[in-house]
Amino acid sequence: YPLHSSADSGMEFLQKYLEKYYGLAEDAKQFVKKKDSSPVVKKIQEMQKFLGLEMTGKLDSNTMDVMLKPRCGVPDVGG
Amino acid sequence: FSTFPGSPKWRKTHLTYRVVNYTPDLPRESVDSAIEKALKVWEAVTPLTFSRLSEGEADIMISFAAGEHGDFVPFDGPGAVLAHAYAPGLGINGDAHFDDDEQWTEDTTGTNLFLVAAHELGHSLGLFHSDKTEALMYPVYKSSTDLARFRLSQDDVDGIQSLYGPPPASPDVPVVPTKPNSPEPELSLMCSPDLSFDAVSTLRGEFLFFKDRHFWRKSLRTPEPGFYLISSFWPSLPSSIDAAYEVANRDTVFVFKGTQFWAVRGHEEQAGYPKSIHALGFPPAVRKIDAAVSAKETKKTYFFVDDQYWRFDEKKRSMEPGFPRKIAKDFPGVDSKVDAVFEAFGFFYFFSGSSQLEFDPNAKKVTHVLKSNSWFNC
Repeated sequence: YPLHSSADSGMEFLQKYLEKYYGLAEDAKQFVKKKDSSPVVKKIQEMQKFLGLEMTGKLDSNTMDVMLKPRCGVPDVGG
Repeated sequence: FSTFPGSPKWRKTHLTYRVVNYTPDLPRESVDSAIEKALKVWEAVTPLTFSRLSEGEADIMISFAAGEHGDFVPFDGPGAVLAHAYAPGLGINGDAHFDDDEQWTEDTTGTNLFLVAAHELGHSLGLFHSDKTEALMYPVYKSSTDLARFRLSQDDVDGIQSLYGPPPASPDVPVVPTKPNSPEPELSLMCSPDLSFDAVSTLRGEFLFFKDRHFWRKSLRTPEPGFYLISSFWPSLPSSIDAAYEVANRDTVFVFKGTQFWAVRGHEEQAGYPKSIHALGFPPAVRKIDAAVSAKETKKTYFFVDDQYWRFDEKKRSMEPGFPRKIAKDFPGVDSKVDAVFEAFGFFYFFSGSSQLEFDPNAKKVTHVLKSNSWFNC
């Protein structure tokens, strides 16, 4: 099987993070294809805004750095 | 700040908590102390009070677990999620869970239990996450936090007070907004010409001026004193203390209230306290100490009670015979009740109400009369 490229695992990590903390609908299959779609970009920007990051809408290194930091398990938005 | 959807909050101000189990990373008393200190952070800015249960169902059940732990939100091993907590309410609500795959520490070499507990207990009281990076309720753990200067941010205070309001005004201190970083009220209090102190003490070259639930910490190197909650340094110490003094060669400050006294070494509260003042040799009729000071050179400690004083030999660790004696006889000019006293630069500084007397113990006379807050450069 082709090894997951780091980009894929980054996307997977991003998807789980957004699902867990930002209420992204769990839509496993479509996420990677949709990553540039406006709903996902908007979710990424929502997270970046909450965490005090530049709202690039992309999984840039600053964003990844903060996402990798230890944190509280309670969501940032939603219920 | 934000609150959970629907802003659930406790409908009572006195809450119970229970540490259900302990992490193997720390001694039990360290866990208890961290939790107690974390609760005091919120207690200080709200009408809420907390008492600990050792069994049964408490409002806030605190537990350590790894992986799946019965709430369908499993922990994820070391790092990433450190802990989680539930909004106020019955059953699992209000509870706080800590991931025992983390390395819990009292400092910041691992994951500091006090910091995470203060955050999680914010959830247990009804706060959701804040997007202010300086806020305690910001979701990402900040290992760089200076524990000695930890304080709630304004956002945290505004958030919790949006649910429960401010603490009841304490009778002695003029009502001061509990905004931790608004210096004006502290300044007005600190520079009030009527300011008096409950107790004063030295501590490792600095000066501590105690008043109700707070103390000013003054170093000779800085013009401005810091203003802190007693409980933010020493969670077990009471407020409105009666007396405090440092025994320098033991690097220990002793704090008195009523018939009890405590010992602290820096931040560390010493085990085995509080003890009874009568263990020092006071007669049963003595129910409180007004002020105390330990002379560095002679290693004698002076306890002032009403118009009399006792002298304690720190080397022999016993009260000296021939006491009590009249204060005015041996300290001419020190005629009124002593609120507080400390030794500095070879002088005794006696505080009585808003006045301060500088007393030269060699010349046995008052050399200066000052305002009590003359040390604050008002």
